[in-house]
Amino acid sequence: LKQTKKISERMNRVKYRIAVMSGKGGVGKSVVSAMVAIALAKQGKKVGLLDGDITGASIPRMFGLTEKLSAGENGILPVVSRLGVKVVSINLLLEAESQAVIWRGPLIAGVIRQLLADTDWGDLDFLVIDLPPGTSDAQLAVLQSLRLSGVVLVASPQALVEMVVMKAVDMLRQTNTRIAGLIMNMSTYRCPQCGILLHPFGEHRGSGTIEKSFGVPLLCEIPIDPQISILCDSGKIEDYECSELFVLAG
Amino acid sequence: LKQTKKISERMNRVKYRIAVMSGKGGVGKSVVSAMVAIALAKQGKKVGLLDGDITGASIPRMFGLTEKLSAGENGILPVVSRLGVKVVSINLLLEAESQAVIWRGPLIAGVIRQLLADTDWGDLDFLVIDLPPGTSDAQLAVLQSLRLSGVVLVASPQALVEMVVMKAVDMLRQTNTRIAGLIMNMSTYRCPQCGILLHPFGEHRGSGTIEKSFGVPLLCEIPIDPQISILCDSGKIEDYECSELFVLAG
Ligand SMILES: Nc1ncnc2c1ncn2[C@@H]1O[C@H](COP(=O)(O)OP(=O)(O)O)[C@@H](O)[C@H]1O
Ligand SMILES: Nc1ncnc2c1ncn2[C@@H]1O[C@H](COP(=O)(O)OP(=O)(O)O)[C@@H](O)[C@H]1O
Ligand SMILES: [Zn+2]
Repeated sequence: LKQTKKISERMNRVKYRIAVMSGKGGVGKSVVSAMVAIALAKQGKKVGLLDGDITGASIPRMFGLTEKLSAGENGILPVVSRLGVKVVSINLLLEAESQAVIWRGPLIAGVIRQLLADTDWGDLDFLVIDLPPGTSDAQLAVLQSLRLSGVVLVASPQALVEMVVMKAVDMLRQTNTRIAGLIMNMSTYRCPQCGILLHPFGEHRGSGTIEKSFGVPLLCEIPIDPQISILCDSGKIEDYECSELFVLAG
Repeated sequence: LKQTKKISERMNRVKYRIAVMSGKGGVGKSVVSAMVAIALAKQGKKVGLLDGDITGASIPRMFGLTEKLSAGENGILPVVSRLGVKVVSINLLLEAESQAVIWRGPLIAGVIRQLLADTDWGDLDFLVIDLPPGTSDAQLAVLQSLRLSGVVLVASPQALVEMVVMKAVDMLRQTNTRIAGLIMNMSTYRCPQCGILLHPFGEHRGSGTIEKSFGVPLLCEIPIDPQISILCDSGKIEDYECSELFVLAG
């Protein structure tokens, strides 16, 4: 297929291809994808960020991007963020960000393959791909179109979430995809008034340590921080100081 | 199509068909679906609960259901919970709950239609359908297979979440589906130590009141309560005392 050849030509110019996945929605995949991309850009790396959530895209909003994607000589031109992250998302093609994208699976997979084949990322050190919840068309399109360097899993502390994240782990195992590790998000919250460390979603109740229950290394933990959702809501995720969390990204 | 006729025969025995939707993952759709079904069962109503999340099913875990679905004379027999909620979920067909279900859109839609056509719910006062995140195959299968009495939306307070929930609202408007109202979940959390009311995800920053930004009535607000995730994780959601929240369900 001509498209497959185009995808591999584009991906040949990308040193590392990292997907961020969880299976479960709302655990912070988009936040983690954005933070990883930002941390890498701050280290001077050339970074691309593909929003793989076609019906629920949220990356452009987090970065405050309002320009639309345009066509250049060599293909679709990503929108570049303040810190230099090249972003591609379906929301950058819509007239209004809250417009519904009512597409069935085959179309979703087709659009993801098209964005991979037709985007002119140029030379990149890292391409970060934010995957939507589930183990269906979008995930299969990415896993089958390119060879990932690794996947970063995201979970929150509930055992129910662990059960669904393990479905994603099962899919990655079945497709022989390397798992770099897991980020545990939103397991603690420090009361701004009395300073006590709280566990709004309960303490991680998985069996033993996180490594043991998920079978992958724990990369880092991100606490609940109202600053994160406030900055995401106002399009200023690039202002969040989280570099110590993402030294690992290098 | 024979299946369409079978679905309408089954649905003719159901007084009210309610879907719980948000577009965004992790906002509490499954928790709300379970709570609505439980509140109705406690009022003596005959209630069915269909887990429409095929690749990330979590309803059986919340209810602690481990029996599998079986075939009766009149079709698939739901698994009945302690309080009498009839539950159907793909996880009740799997050997292990954390097994991946790696299916593309057309198969997902097909399975949902099959569960609607072949399940022997009997006579019901309410059928509650928990929809997965997104505006794709699963949502289209439900919206196009049966006439919903209404949809209950679920959101959490972030503006980013509001933007994605509005995509679901757009889909419901385009398909002329009645929206009963919205449940705002996880906007507050009371510190168990000092008692202050906290907003871990920021205060609702939508324009004006919730009704104004979403354009639908606010049915109720559910605070972050560690009891909810602890009971979900241990399969005891039926033990959660939330009846005052769900008087509205009647
Ligand atoms: N550690 C955190 N602290 C506070 N808010 C968070 C945190 N992680 C995520 N959020 C907020 O939760 C919501 C869901 O995060 P998102 O990255 O969209 O999840 P996903 O991509 O897994 O659906 C967003 O509004 C985001 O701002
Ligand atoms: N109000 C709440 N307080 C505490 N935990 C909650 C609350 N609502 C949801 N949860 C927890 O958050 C997780 C996500 O909820 P879930 O209903 O699965 O969301 P969705 O169906 O929208 O993906 C679950 O582990 C659940 O126990
Ligand atoms: Zn306190």
